[in-house]
Amino acid sequence: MASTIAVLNQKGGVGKTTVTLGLASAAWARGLRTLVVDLDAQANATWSLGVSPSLDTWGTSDAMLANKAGAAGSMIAPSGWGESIWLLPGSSDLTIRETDVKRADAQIRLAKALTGVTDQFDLVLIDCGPSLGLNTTNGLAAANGALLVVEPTVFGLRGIDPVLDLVENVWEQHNRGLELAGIVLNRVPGVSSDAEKRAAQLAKMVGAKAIWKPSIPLRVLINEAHAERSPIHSYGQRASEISNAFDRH
Amino acid sequence: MASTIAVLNQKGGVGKTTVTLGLASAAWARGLRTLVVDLDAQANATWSLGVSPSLDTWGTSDAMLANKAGAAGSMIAPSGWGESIWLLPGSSDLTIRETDVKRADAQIRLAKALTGVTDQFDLVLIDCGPSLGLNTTNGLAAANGALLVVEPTVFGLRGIDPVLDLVENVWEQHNRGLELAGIVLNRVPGVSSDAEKRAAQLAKMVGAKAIWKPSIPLRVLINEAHAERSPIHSYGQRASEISNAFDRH
Ligand SMILES: Nc1ncnc2c1ncn2[C@@H]1O[C@H](COP(=O)(O)OP(=O)(O)OP(=O)(O)O)[C@@H](O)[C@H]1O
Ligand SMILES: Nc1ncnc2c1ncn2[C@@H]1O[C@H](COP(=O)(O)OP(=O)(O)OP(=O)(O)O)[C@@H](O)[C@H]1O
Ligand SMILES: [Mg+2]
Ligand SMILES: [Mg+2]
Repeated sequence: MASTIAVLNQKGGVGKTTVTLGLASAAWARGLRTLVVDLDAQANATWSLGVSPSLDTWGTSDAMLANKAGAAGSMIAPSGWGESIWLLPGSSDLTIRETDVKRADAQIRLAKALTGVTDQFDLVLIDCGPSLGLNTTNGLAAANGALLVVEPTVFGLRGIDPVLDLVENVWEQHNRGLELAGIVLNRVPGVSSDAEKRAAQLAKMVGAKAIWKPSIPLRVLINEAHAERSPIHSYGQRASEISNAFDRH
Repeated sequence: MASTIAVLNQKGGVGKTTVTLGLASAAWARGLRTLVVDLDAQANATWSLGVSPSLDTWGTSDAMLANKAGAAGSMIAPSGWGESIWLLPGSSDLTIRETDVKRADAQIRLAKALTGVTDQFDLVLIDCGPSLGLNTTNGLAAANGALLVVEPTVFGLRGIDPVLDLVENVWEQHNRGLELAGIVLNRVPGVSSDAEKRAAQLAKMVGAKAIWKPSIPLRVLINEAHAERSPIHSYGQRASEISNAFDRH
């Protein structure tokens, strides 16, 4: 099975999509065959990968509705980033998927849909929405690594325990292959004593070893790359600090 | 009925809680009796208002489960900001409330629970989570104004239409008293041509009249006030720019 990483956090706006796209960009630069699964109803990753989110084309919501092993195989699409980067698109009906808790195999439908599909890739990245509901549970059940993106703020740190609890629950009930891939600090401001204090607090909470080094700095170029729907690694020297941060992972 | 404002956006981390707390702080400074309803499973507003989120105390989730007119009356609690600011606390089980779509009166349970309760207040603020699911629908059905918080970024602008669509749907199906209270730009960086471009784009999308002036600048003090669980207006002169921005609304 390919390395399948679920990128998550209940806290909104911390950079889940940014980290997913950054890791996909690092894989793009190395020519690794990568699948991005957009599990967020906002479908920001889908759009930044050059694909227009739509209820009329196959996507993650359909793959989960199918409840069939390998169903995602016929639903993945090439991205706008070239042939090595593929996508299972997000769409607004993923909001409705959050309520399918009473359906058969509700928690493992994404894992089922990706069965056999992930083997064709070197890396699979699942971009979760800002929630700890059924969709994120599906993302964790389908992954072998959980990557928690954290912004060094007071709300950011308060949100960590509930996420780690969910990772633990999914490991127990649905997926013994799941491990914590790590915790990555994002949107780290250049100079801020508060952010440094929070980063130190985080290391105490989870142990310094679990925290990915280097963290991802706050850089305007990241917003630019999203807007231009391009891999950050395509910005060459200008983006070297950010690209290096993603390369190291 | 008091002015009841639902503060919302599907996009995470744009400042829904920040704006809710900022408006509550402006009301606090004027001695207005204010109720904050925390409709987010993260319960950031609850914590910043000096109350520890807990599954063992009454909160918004219980008020919705009760499905009884005025049920929130016995569940509201004084906040840590003094007697003029009250709270209906958030808690982690609000994630489960998102799946109650098949229960009777699913979309108007919060409105029912607040019936008669909002009359005791000058202002009611509902802090919604980063979702357009059942909880946010309840928030809109219980409000007479919808306030959309937007960050001037490409993802920020892409997320506006789905939110306005939901406001429209809730007006049609559940609450003819609902209006768009406005759109407030938050986390506006000091100098950024991209943010200025996005702000201009926003004005074209929704009309300049709908956008609250002034917007809320990006200021470290905001994070500090959250961490110290204090109203921004209690920081006096240091916070005057931010306080003024909230006072004007
Ligand atoms: N390191 C960074 N430097 C600069 N901007 C960043 C950085 N990380 C994220 N951003 C910006 O912050 C905003 C939020 O990031 P992003 O959308 O990736 O977060 P998210 O966790 O996926 O949000 P959501 O919870 O809505 O899914 C975006 O506008 C993004 O461009
Ligand atoms: N104007 C601002 N200046 C500085 N920091 C801000 C500002 N607005 C918000 N923040 C910070 O940005 C982060 C996100 O803001 P906040 O939590 O209020 O957003 P939200 O939309 O409520 O998030 P969620 O989608 O998770 O509910 C917080 O750490 C907050 O302190
Ligand atoms: Mg995202
Ligand atoms: Mg919030």
